Amino acid sequence: FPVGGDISDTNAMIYLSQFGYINKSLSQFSSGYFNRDQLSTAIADFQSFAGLNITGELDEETKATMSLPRCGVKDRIG
Amino acid sequence: YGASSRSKRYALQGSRWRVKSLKYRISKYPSNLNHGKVDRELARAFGVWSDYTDLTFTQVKSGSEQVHIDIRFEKGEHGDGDPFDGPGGTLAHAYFPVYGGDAHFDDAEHWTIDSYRGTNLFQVAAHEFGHSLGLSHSDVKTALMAPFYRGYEPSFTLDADDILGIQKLYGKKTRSSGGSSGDGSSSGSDNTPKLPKVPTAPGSGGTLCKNASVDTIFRAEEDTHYVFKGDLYWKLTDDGVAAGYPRKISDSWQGLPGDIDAAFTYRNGKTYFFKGPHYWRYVGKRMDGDYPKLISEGFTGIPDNIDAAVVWTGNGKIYFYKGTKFWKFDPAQRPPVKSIYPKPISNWEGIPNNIDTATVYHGYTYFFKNGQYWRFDDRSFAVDNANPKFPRPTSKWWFGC
Repeated sequence: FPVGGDISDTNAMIYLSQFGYINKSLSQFSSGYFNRDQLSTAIADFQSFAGLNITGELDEETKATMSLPRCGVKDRIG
Repeated sequence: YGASSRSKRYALQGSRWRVKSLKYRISKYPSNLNHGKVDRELARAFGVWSDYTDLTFTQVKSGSEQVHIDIRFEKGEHGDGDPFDGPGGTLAHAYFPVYGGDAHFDDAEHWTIDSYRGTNLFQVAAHEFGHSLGLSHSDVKTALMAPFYRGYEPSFTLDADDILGIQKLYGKKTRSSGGSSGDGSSSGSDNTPKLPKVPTAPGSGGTLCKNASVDTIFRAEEDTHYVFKGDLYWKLTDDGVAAGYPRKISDSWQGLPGDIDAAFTYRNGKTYFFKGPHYWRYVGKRMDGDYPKLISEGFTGIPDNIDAAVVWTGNGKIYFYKGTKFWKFDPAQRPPVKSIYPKPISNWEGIPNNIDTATVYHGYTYFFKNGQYWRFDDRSFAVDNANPKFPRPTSKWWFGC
């Protein structure tokens, strides 16, 4: 994951999918298509879970949290 | 979007083990740590959960026996379709009981023990074993089961949220002792050093066995403890009283006198010794500059002739004890000792006045007096009410008499 580098929308989608906030397989992101509302909702869910300000936007605090070392298990299961 | 209306708390995946005596195997060790130390740290990580439940964990070292949890340190793709990503990022992952319970750790991480450097093996392992037992990620930021690594916490304790979660799955602890035998180390509720009864060479542990009162016990490097008494010292390791002791203090710590009042090793890796109005500073056994110096100059606010000093596991600050009083010394503060000190030792519920020494061991702080010792429960701020009760004889539990 781009540890320390800037996190793009696509990176964020991959991260949110990997940890259970979006039900999409990673391969679907390679086509570059994704729906902005879906991303915003997933970001808001992540912000709520991580105790951040819930904005639905990929703000600096959210990027910083996505860069933290962490456990590979999904945050949302089923 | 607004704040989530659901209060934050632990999460259960939905499966758990039907039995409470679980076996585990470390089938692949990390490439950068001593196997014995890994055994101990992972046993301690399992102990986090057996402290609050009747779960027991036994390490199986023989190759063929069936285990519940298999543990491996791997790099990149390692056969489960969930490749690791090198340093940082994902540190480890584990499988819930319904999926087998195994725990995998990214061997590209710099795993460390009792250090602010790298990634703390104990904390990450305890978290992954929470998954192996059926806990999912918690959205309580201070919980062990929160998904993000928060760095090394020298005074780690399980969060109330984690305790609620694991007791939801396996019930509260009813049995006093947790560990089980098996052919490997076991994790139970009592982290007191389990010193095997080793035959002491004449004069080695014998002196300590006859009279277990000491001048000081202090932790030097990682898990090595020294006992000072008069002009002599002994080395304690996890395996008992080390052979070839006692030795003369001045033979090993050049320039250091006997009859030391107190000693502790701070997180800067330096060891401080106190006697009368003076203190000395060493790195390992090498004097670290021009000593002795006056306590009144180096530790302003702390009196001469102290009884004990320890870096308390509760908050990582330095505490000094003398007679019926104690002082908190925070080098980052000005002044380092607040005007509200000294305070009565009776605040430390169950700890007597006029103690001999205090030390830390495996995340607990221990107090010693007249051949007996107490383990302190930082969370309840009182002597631990484990069974058998404290105080316990130092000679038996620490010196292997």
